[in-house]
Amino acid sequence: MHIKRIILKNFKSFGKKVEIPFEKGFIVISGPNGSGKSNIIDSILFCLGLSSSSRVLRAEKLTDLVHSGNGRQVGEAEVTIIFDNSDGRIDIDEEEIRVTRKIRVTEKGYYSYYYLNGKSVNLSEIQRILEQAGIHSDAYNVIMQGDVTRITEMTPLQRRKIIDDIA
Amino acid sequence: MHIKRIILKNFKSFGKKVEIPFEKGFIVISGPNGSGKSNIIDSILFCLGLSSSSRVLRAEKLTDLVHSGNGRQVGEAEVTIIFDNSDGRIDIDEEEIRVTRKIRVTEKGYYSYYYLNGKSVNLSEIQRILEQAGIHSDAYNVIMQGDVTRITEMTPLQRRKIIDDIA
Amino acid sequence: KKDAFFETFNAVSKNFSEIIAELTDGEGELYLDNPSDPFNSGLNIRVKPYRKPVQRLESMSGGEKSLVALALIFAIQRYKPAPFYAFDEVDMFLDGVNVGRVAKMIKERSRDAQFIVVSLRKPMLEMADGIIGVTMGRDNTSTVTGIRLKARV
Amino acid sequence: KKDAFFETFNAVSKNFSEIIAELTDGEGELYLDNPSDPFNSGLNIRVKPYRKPVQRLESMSGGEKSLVALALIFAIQRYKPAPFYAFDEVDMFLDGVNVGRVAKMIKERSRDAQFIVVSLRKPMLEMADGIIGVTMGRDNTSTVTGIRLKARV
Ligand SMILES: Nc1ncnc2c1ncn2[C@@H]1O[C@H](COP(=O)(O)OP(=O)(O)OP(=O)(O)O)[C@@H](O)[C@H]1O
Ligand SMILES: Nc1ncnc2c1ncn2[C@@H]1O[C@H](COP(=O)(O)OP(=O)(O)OP(=O)(O)O)[C@@H](O)[C@H]1O
Ligand SMILES: [Mg+2]
Ligand SMILES: [Mg+2]
Repeated sequence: MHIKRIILKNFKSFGKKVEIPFEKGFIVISGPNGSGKSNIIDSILFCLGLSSSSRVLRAEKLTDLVHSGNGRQVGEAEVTIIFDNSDGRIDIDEEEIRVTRKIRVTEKGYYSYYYLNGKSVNLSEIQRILEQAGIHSDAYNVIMQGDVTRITEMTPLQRRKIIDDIA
Repeated sequence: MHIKRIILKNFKSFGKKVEIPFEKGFIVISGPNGSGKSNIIDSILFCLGLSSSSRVLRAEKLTDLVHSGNGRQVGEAEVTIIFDNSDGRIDIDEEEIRVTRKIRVTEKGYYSYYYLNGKSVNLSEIQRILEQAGIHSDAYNVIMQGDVTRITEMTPLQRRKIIDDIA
Repeated sequence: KKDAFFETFNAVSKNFSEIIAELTDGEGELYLDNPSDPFNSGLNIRVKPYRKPVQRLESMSGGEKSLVALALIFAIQRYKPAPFYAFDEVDMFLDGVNVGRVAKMIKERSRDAQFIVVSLRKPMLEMADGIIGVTMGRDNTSTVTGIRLKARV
Repeated sequence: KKDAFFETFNAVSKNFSEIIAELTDGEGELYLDNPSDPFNSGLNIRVKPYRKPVQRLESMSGGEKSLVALALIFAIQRYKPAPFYAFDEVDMFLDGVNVGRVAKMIKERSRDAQFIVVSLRKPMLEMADGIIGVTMGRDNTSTVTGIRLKARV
């Protein structure tokens, strides 16, 4: 069970459709400051519904996640993650599991959609099958830029609360 | 006006007398994690009375600044900074200005001594001549490890307070 | 509730000690300042680096603290394993030798899980099975370039 | 009191804009969200990188934030100049190009003041007039080694 490919459309600094292939094993993402590396990590949290607040994605509001070129915001941001399910860890009879999340910005606010292998679903359905794969919504498997420093600066009481949360 | 030499005796990880010469200009201090680089910066703050709390020097109490080898603490820590005063910026008729600070640990607590060119003085006298050289006790000229991250994580109100403090 | 806490705490504690030994050739442990009253206790960290005296987290160097915090996060992850991990520049304060140790640990763990690691550090790039390069184009959109995938033996 | 604040704020603001231009080829400014009520105002930072749209500090990348925070600190220092500066690993989140820019700025300023900079980054070591190496000896005490002083032209 691993991420095979991430497809980004109008998400943050990814203004056109960008496909990123991933191998199993140890993959390093590198590049200059401000090039979009952390935005790729944000897209994983966004797509899988793992971040409970837009602040985690460094956006003042969810609509800030839509690509904005020259101050104008395009209508829709979409991220698709394709998982390799050849070990059958998720109980769907497919070699590939496609999770897609789309947000559309309108004058009144925004709409958020989730799709599982092309079929429209609730976030709870996505979370259910991710849990089978061992991907929990508290996202302890993702360490964001600055988290390590935050842990060193915590008080012992705050650090103990981490254990409370995962127990 | 620049630092010419720093002499460390039993200060933090400097267990024996160590003399470090400095040129004017751009000097880089480098080396592995835990080797003692930040301790040299701490010694400058300690010697010139620039840090108002021992926590800034990463010591739970001032006595933690005394070198401790194999769990036993030696009696006294001493730091001397020798300034080049050939531009006469400080109104003492000397080419070199020596500032020394010593702390001695006893069962009852500790004693702290300051010396200016060998003569025992109060901290206020040290601060007076340092002010002449443009070295202020708020130590804005010293950026400690982690300060830059702290500023990026501040709220706008906390950031504005920085301006209040220096105005 | 207290049982659930201690089950987690003991498991994470054991993982932490193993990981610290692997990353530093030293010994480390998590401990509560008041084990009989865990929910009012602080979680403290004590590390004894190879040939150095014991130290609490708070008095360590920038790089040492960073390595210990990373070991705590890895200990939690080992308690709740996931099929993939994503790390964004966790090697900030580490010197070259320590980045190499973390890269080696990730390489070994990557037989059982996928590790997607954002890093600018050479020892990480050298250990990777594949490297994805990201740049900002002239049109102000991010492009992914230079995807180098090495065959894994 | 309000006058003292604005005298400082305007001077630091001007320095900040100059330093941002030097470090990033972009434009930047400090602004208060409520200039008529400064003591209840937040100090905000807005930067327009070369050819990119304007951004508030909070939405920038790790390296971009770091560079902007450093520019603010430099702006304050330029308002209250000192004969020496001591910087401990201020280049943490910066990529190689940005470390080089900061090193170049420090080099130019070092004609008027002494800069003592702790760093592990190559572009800093290359720009230095002198390098002091620190290591932990077998007896667990720090030793200073390899002091290389280049003659300054
Ligand atoms: N909605 C958006 N539209 C266009 N650009 C955006 C949007 N959101 C963020 N960006 C841009 O993405 C860039 C930051 O990308 P990111 O944080 O991924 O950089 P990074 O590669 O992680 O850099 P660093 O090494 O400094 O951490 C910023 O410059 C920001 O301007
Ligand atoms: N009183 C003391 N006696 C003996 N050793 C001490 C004392 N105080 C601190 N140390 C040691 O000094 C070491 C840290 O030194 P310092 O913080 O200067 O490292 P550094 O070179 O800045 O490392 P990094 O690159 O990780 O920031 C610690 O390992 C600590 O054990
Ligand atoms: Mg980043
Ligand atoms: Mg340090």
